[in-house]
Amino acid sequence: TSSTEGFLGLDDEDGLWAQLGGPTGGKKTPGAGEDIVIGVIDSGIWPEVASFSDRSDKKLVYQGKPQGFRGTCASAEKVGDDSWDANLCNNKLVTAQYFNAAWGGDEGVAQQLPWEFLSPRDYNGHGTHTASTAGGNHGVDVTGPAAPFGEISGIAPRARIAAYKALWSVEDGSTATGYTSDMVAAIDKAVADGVDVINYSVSGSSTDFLEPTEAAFLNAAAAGIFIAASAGNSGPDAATVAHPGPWLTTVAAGTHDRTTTGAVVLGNGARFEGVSLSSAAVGPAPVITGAAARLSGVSIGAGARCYPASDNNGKPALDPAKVAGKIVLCERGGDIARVNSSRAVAEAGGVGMIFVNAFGNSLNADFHSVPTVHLQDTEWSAISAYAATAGATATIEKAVIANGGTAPFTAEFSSRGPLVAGNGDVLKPDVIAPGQDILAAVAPPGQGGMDFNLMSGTSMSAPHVAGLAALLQDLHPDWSPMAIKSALMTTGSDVLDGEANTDPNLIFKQGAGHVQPTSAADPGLVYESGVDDWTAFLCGSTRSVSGTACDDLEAGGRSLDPSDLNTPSIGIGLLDGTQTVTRTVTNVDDEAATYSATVSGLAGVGVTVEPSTLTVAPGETASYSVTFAVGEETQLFDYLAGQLSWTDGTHTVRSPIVLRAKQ
Amino acid sequence: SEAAQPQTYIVQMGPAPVVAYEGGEKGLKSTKPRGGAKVDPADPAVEAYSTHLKGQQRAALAKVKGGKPSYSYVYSFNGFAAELTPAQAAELEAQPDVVSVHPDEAVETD
Repeated sequence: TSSTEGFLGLDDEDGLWAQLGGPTGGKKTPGAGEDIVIGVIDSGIWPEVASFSDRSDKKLVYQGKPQGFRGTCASAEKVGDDSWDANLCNNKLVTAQYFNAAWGGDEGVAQQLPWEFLSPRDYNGHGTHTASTAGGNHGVDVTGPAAPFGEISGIAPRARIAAYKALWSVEDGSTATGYTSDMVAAIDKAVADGVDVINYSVSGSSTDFLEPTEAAFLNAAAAGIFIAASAGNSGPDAATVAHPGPWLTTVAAGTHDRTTTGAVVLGNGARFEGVSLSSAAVGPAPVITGAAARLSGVSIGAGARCYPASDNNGKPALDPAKVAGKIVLCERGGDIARVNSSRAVAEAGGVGMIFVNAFGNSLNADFHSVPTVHLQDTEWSAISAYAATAGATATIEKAVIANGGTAPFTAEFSSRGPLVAGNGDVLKPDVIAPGQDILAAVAPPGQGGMDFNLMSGTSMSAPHVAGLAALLQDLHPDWSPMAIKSALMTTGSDVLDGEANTDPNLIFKQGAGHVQPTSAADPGLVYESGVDDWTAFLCGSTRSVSGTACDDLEAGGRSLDPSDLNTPSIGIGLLDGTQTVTRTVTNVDDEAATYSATVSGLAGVGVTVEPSTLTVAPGETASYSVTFAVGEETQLFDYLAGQLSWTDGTHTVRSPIVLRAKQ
Repeated sequence: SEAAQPQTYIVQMGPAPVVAYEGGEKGLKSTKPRGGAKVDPADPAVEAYSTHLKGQQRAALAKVKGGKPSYSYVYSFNGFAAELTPAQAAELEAQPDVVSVHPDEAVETD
């Protein structure tokens, strides 16, 4: 990406990149994420992007495949009717494969999605974006409309990419879809190939810990593979977070500090500020609403939303005779791609677009076909009232791109807890990372011919965490996926949404907090868990586990209470009177340390940490318990929240707590 | 009659998939110094266990005279995907070696 590495401190003097030999390494020295293989299960890959080249100035800068990696490239791809292109892979893009049996194989895809490539090649652009974010090369020059942003780099720039295409694109590139059976096949193959990290920027269950992809990820995690998954884009509604499995790291999306500010000034002097990438100002020009500019026979709704023909049964909504030379006020419409409205304005001869949300959606910096400013829904009534007056004009200002804005905030679209699965005994999302207006490489066919584009979603935040996991695995080869997850969680910081970190609403947005990679490299203590722990958790939270396995675990003295799973967060779905949860920490520092506990929040709940100090030698573990007691002042049935922190003067190991109380 | 139409189901079988398998004379050891799968599909012990799992999958499907399977999963998930009628899916779910039967569901980019 163009700026989130800086926002995360990766390029700081003492940042993770410097600790790992720099973003590119030297001639004979490894660099950040060296030889870690990131498996990206997505819509494929555009291999010609410099982010995936194994050369620099035509010289080979990646040698062979990492030790133990076994993935191969799908046979050369077919182009046209009878010719075959060269192999897609190289020493950076070490694997590219595709899975489409659920579509009926190549024949089914060819019939249903005739524009799609019958190969791992990405049509949509989403897979290229997530792969280049997680592990694209450092210092790739951006071209096309995004050129003013300069260079991009992946989070783990020396990692290798293994692309598994299992999502297939709609023609306009607005989304890509797939089926669980193909996704499980891709996961199974990535595990067999020996990837180190998996990124999964794909929707998933919010209710079922043992849905097939979740179950496949459980075993992948057991095999030592870190999994980053998108929390979902169903915010700001509560209880929408997906990917419930505690063995994977579920990532919410936040903003970062790059601002792309734009504004429109109306002829009456009113100025409205929003988000824009307009490279030049336009206006003053006559302004007209899309509804007023619609063609005869087009509905008011389609006109107001400035639908192009592709979104309006083959008929464009706007009348060129009414639109030519004007700035058009368009409402953001439903599920259509945001850039489609500006395309419709351009096709009708318009010179600019004022794009206003219909609801409280996020504001997004997109590359539009005409100079555009994107505004909040609250601006609609004033602008539309003015646009309806005779002689109305507007000027869209040139956008200002800058770093150093106030951030992070939770992205409006980011899905939130509480998690439906597990009845509140598990906190999800786990962490939050940059996911709004992320610039990365894309595939031109589904992205209007561009090689680089901005995208927003938890699809964009998950690969940030996948890249960070690759860096942490490079730095600490002996850490398990759960140790990496723990380090990212316990060192998180708070988003700036305005609520206290003892407010459950904040915790349900950010989980343990915003990732802080430099701190995560040295977390002090980590919370580990493994297959037996997850099985016990499943025994306690679902009946889908063999009774014998559960009996054996219980006979061995293992708690089956889901709240006792050794996670870096604490969730109690229903606190009835008193409940004690236990946790075990492992010292991953090279010195012994004595930690003291503090608890904040949880008003009205009695909280006792026992013991309240822990002395832990390097590599050793220590256990503690936390007892929660409902008091007379406890607010019942609503979620309560707090934070448990262990500090040794150097490290702070923080865990969020959420619970509901019943008396 | 629509409800009886075949569709793709994902069938999860009981025995552990390859990465979680620790039995066998040789056992399965990590081939990687860090992270990554603990299995090498070319390892004879892994190959033997994979073959065993696939045999069990075929046998389960044969019992319900189901359609052609589209995938056999063995490494991180023991099971298969196949086109089945709802009745065949229910029959499979009743088999002791079958953990769960899930209809194939659509997913999308986030």
